[in-house]
Amino acid sequence: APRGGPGPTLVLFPGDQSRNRTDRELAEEYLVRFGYRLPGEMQDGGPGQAMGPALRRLQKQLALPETGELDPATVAAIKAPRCGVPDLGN
Amino acid sequence: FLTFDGQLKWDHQNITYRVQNYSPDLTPEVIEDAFARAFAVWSAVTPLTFTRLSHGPADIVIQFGTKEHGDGYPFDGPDGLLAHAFPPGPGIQGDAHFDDDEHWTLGKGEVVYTRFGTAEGAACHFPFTFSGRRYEACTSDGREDGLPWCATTPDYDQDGLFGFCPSELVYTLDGNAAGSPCVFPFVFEGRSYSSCTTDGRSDGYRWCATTDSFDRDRTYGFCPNRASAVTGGNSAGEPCAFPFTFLGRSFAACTAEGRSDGRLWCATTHDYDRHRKWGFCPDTGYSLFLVAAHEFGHALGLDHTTVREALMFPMYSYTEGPPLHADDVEGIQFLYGPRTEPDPRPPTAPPTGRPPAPPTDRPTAPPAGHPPAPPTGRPTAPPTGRPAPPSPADDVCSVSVFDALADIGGRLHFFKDGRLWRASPRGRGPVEGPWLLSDVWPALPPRLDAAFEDPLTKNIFFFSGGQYWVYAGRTALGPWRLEKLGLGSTVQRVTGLVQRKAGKALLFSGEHYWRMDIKSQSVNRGAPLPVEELFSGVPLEAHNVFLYKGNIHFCRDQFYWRVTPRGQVDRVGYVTFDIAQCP
Repeated sequence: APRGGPGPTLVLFPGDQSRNRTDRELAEEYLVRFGYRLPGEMQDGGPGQAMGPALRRLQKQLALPETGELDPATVAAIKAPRCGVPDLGN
Repeated sequence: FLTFDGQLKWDHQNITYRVQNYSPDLTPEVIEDAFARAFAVWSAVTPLTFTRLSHGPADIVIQFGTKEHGDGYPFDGPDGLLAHAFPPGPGIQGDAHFDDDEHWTLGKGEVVYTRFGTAEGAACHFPFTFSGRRYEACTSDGREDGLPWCATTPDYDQDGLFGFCPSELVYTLDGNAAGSPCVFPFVFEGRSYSSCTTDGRSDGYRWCATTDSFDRDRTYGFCPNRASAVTGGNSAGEPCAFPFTFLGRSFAACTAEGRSDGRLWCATTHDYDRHRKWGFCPDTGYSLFLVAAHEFGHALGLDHTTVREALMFPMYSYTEGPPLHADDVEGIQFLYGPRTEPDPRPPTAPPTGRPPAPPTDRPTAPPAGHPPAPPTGRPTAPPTGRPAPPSPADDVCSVSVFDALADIGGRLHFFKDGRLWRASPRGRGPVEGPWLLSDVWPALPPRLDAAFEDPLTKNIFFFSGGQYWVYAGRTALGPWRLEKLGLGSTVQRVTGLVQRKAGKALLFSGEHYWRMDIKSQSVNRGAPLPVEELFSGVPLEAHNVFLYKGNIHFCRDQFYWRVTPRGQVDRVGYVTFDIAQCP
């Protein structure tokens, strides 16, 4: 296998808004923003199992397989461009 | 489809809208056109009309903005959230906001519309040649004033057609200077500026003075984004500056160097290492038309749907076809009902493809008036009678709702109040007719509910009220009562027959259907089945069902829902405009 030299140089561009956030962080923000979960629910039970029901609601709404998991299709969906109107609630 | 809680909707049909400001990505004319077309998507299937106001209160106020733009629901920079809108109501309700950190296009990349010049506003044609050289972008070559221009045909040297590209040197947007170009340098708060600036603003929009002193004259406008302007970064709206230096290397095109996400970027000065000014390179962008049509759906009272192919699905996807899905149509008609009037007809000749047919041109007597012989030579399939005397009702395009449609002899037949028309052999030319039904099939009553030709025997079934007839050649059999088919006495009428396989058909009546053996003229025993179980997305109140060109069509009012052999609704449209090809 190639031993590889120095990797590509990465630069911190001024004003770059594309912060590096984990998929889980993105999902938690998405679930609240679009009405699948109340902000208070974020603390309930920690960031793990409590996401399942909300993810299922999201997956049903977005016509995705209802796995309740943060699977690749769901991650792709939450990163896709979309309308800002919440999907659930007012 | 879903509506908002409380089924919020407008209490009037003449909706007004006002465009409060414009994106620098597109010319105001293109933006206005995109919005007008987006409203037309909804007015085509509802009784709603949309009128643009230039000032004053309007039902729907349209605004471009970035980040927090005054309503407490901030946008998020490029990509992610594209736009949002509020359900119907007073004040901010009904308004639609578009994120101006997006790259707004018509969905297929940058289209550069010109101003002035000789091209009357046509779009740039890239590449074009000028003085034997090839150009891929706007240029100021050949000019002493530095104004960017482009040719609108492939060869400027030959055609001489050109226009000016978007530039602050050509015009400004909004502001208070009526679109006057920037004046450089200008003075703002005692400082001299030689280019557009975002100083003095918190929203990031680039502006300039239109005299040499803003401090003195206070006239200003917003700078349009130049063609190939970058998005995001810290120089949004500025063009790439090729070649530029980055980490000591020279770049003549957009690059993903220095990034881990693979997104292409460029510097907006010739030396990134020194000035650190950059932005993302323009891509296909988002279709303002499609996003606007979606947001206007919200502004009219529709919430997000779970039907992925529908316009009201929350995620953006680009399509070139008609944006409305049957789910969208059903949703908006649930709130406002169907369109009740045909589209206004222009006073001029219809578009090419369908020759004008003034009443005097109509065939009125044989021999010219005789319809052409049927394609199969069979005496009974197509009409053989004399055309009816002309009257306003003769025009197939004046019919809003047909009694029945059916494919007979390979040609679609349109039935209405004792008259019939038939489509041209391949469905591409003008519809022929009318003929009097009594001349062609004398045994039939003037008002039919459905017709069906058995492809195997060529026998033609006609249904009207509680009776049906069968024409075998010139011989009429019947009428018989519907009970003869095995239908219960509660079945008042048959709305259509559709062949499934040889000798078998589906017989429709309202919300139910039966499987039918054509030869024995009998339906299966047992309870009828609900139409919605086999055909989701079609109207339950369809008054006519027929098979045409391999697709099943469900008609309700003047609309049809087309169902593919795979059982999917792939089109909703007007019978007259789409099927009868009326102008």
